[in-house]
Amino acid sequence: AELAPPTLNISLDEDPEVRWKPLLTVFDKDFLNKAGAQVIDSTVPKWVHHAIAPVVSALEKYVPQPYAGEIRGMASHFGGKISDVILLNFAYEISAF
Amino acid sequence: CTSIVAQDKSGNVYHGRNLDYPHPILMNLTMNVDFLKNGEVMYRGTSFAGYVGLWTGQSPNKFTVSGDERRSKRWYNWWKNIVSAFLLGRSPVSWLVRETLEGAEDFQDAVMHLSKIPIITGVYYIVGGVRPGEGVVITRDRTGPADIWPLDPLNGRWYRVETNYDHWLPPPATDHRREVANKALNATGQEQINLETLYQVLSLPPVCNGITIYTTTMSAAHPDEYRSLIRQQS
Repeated sequence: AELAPPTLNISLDEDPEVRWKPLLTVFDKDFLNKAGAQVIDSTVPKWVHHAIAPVVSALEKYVPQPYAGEIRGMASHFGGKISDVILLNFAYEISAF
Repeated sequence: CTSIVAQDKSGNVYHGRNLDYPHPILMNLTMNVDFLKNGEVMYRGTSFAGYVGLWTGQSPNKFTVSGDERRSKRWYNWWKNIVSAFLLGRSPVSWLVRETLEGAEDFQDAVMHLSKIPIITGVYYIVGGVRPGEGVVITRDRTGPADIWPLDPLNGRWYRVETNYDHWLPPPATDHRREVANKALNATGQEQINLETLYQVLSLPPVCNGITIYTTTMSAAHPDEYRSLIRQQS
């Protein structure tokens, strides 16, 4: 059986840091954190993850708007590390090597 | 991934895609997102919770777009991705999709954006429009297009299939997705192609396979018919 995914309304009129807040009406915060950790663990070796976390955090200032604000907002809403949300958002570019 | 853009005998353009990724957890993170501006849907896409980019999207009555992975042939060029991202400030490929959905005026403008704006690493962008002939596969390098492969319905090329290999090269002998999709589209025929038959083509194994997360079918001229379905994985 195929399932239709949930639909979310994201208002571009909202500030980037708060516009993804409706995610929490559809997805459980703990589930999101666990799922994110699972994707990272299977993509990046643990020691590399620990080693690059501070570097990735420092790179945040190079991320352009509105994505920087959106990523920061997501990390804040979900209680996750900003370096992990950045890693997830660069998953394709990372998996390319 | 597999993306297909096709045109029926009446000139309607249809676009479908399978998103493949070897993480079943993504099935539970998949969502449709309506991006609103002044309360109106400016564009729509299918994505994963926590991910701000788009690999599949539609600008209503303008164009549809999907992205398929293009692997680098030389793994040791990974450092170029780093330079490309942080020193040259280029966009991740999924952010350019979103920017294009937000800013492009029409199909032609979208194709220009997706072809020319520098990105971090290579990808295939597949774009469908609202007028006859408006369908294209763009093979992207970091700095620009490696190839543009448009529909050519007047010469019988009424569909284009893109998986994860340059279309002018044969795929690996073990990967039959392109071949199966081509055969199924030929069997369906231009008279019978529509969003439903396109979905059926995308449901055939191995086009739809154990790592297919979701299938989307869409047609920019009929934005309400945008449909994504999460696949059961074997």
